[in-house]
Amino acid sequence: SLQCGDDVTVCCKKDFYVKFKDIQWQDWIIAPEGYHMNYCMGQCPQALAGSPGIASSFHATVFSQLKANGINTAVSSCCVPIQRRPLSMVYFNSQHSIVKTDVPDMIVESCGCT
Amino acid sequence: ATTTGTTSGCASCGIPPMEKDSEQRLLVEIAKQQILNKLHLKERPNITSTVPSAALITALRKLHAGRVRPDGTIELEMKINDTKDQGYEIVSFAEMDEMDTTGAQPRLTFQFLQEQGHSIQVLQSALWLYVRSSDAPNSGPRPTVTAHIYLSGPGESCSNRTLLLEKILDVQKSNWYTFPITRTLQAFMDGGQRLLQLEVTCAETGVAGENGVSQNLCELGKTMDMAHQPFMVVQVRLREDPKHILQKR
Repeated sequence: SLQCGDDVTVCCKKDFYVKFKDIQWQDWIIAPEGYHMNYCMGQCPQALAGSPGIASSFHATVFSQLKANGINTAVSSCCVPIQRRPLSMVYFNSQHSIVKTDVPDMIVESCGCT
Repeated sequence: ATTTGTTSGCASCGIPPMEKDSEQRLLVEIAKQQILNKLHLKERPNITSTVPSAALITALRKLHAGRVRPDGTIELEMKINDTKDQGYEIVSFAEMDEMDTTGAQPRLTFQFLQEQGHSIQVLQSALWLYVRSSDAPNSGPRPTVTAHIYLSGPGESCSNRTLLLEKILDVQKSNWYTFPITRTLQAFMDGGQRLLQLEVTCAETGVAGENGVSQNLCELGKTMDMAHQPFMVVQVRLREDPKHILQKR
């Protein structure tokens, strides 16, 4: 997956890290120190849409078949997360309790065109 | 965006281009909301008095949640749940209230806030108590402590309490001891209550005379070392509340 630079055109992953101290949440979130709230942005031109390996799925296969047979469809292709990982957190959920949990699918690892 | 040939702020959601700062502020608010939603919290908890760091470090070690770096920050141990549904490990520290009846042990009160629309499945739960070694002379028989854990009913009297379990502990050296109370906690959660009150009595036996109770070795009450504050470790899983699903239907 592409890493977004300053000038974004094609589908890529934008890194965005928030330190809990910077948003005054460090008093109730014990760990980690921050959150990689990466997101996907950019265009999915026809050439990239549904390219296998980028966002391979049944939808992409059908889509590339249509494309290969020159059947121009109104379907547009979107830049979406294709790999995500959990966020492990330890936090105070009240005066006297600490909670540890792994929140699934919280961090975008890579992006691709549907 | 492709029709006009110019790149708009957000191709998929059509938000007009923003200047850098307000875009960052918007993203941070979105991230905050996402984290609170995923933790089933309506708003961020308001923490006025935190747990003493010594007790916190003890609990994190028991949670295998990670280690504490020299600068005091915590390095999380990434233990990824294999199941998709979200499990939680909770460490709840006891609030202590001294019993006004003489000789009885302080009562341990644990607070549990339950999320509406979810019922909780208690996978495992245990009470952790720190028991000091006996300072009796080594010549006698191995000192032991008989610990009794009671579920305390409402009100002050000792009469309406239910014995949950009894355990004989070898107190050759000070250590943490666990007392499994999974079924009790599941019944408590199913009852939708908020405060779980336990009473603990620890009688050292085998040292002073016949069944003489010589000293209390469980660290409880105001005099204890804060790093040895009793706590409960609970592993739970959220279940969609069957009643709630019916409503949905």
